[in-house]
Amino acid sequence: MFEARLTEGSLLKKIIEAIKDLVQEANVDCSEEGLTMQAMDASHVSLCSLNMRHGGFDHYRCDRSISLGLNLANLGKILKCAGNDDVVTLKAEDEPDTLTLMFESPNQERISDFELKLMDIETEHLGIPNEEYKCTISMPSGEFQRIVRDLAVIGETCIITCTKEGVKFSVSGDLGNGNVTVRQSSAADGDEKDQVKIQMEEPVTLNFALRYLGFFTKATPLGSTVKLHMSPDVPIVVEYPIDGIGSISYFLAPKIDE
Amino acid sequence: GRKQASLFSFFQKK
Repeated sequence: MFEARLTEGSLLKKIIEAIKDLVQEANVDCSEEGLTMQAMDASHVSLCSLNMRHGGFDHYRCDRSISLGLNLANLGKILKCAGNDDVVTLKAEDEPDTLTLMFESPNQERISDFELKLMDIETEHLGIPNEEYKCTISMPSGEFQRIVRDLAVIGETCIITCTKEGVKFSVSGDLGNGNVTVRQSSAADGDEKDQVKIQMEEPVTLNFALRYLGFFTKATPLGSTVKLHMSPDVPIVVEYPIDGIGSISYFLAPKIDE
Repeated sequence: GRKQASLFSFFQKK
């Protein structure tokens, strides 16, 4: 028996919105520890990794580890039937054919339940080493979203350069070119969540497809902060912490010299 | 020119 209850059901809506344009089908693994998902996009250029700890749920029970093969677009359709303030409960048997979703309005006046058919999905799991990255940038997620959106109008590839002073995002295209630099905040600058913080061992410059970075920014509603982890010649990690429950991280392979 | 690398160039299949 698997049962997981989230008072803030809208969180689940936001998570599926943040994944479904990149990944169509995925296995969500449920264990005593919580929910995890690892899935690549169809072209194997990027990977999305979701982690929701059991302690972040209001109620969590998982007697036996199970894998839920989900069509994320279809799950998104069902979650659209939930109100934004609804409490959402997920339920499945030990050898499930379906996932039951129950939505309860805050005053308990409306209770609905839906069953989503599960699928057998063959996935390739990648072993991702626990790496110490040379640069970690923490910045407001809305700022990152704006930069990616703005630069995507000009070109396809973004050069991200991280130095102690700041992070430079550069693009060039047929119409011209552009750069946006965000500088490290000084300690006196306002709110923690509005700050840009850079931890750097050595400067890093990498090239990335803006199209994918754009997919990742669908996670912006999940939190005020995004973290970018970079080292030379390896995929970037774009990590969105989800307050009190876990995180969603995207890995994107760089564009490299031919 | 630059080409898009695949994740398989960096991570092993489990």
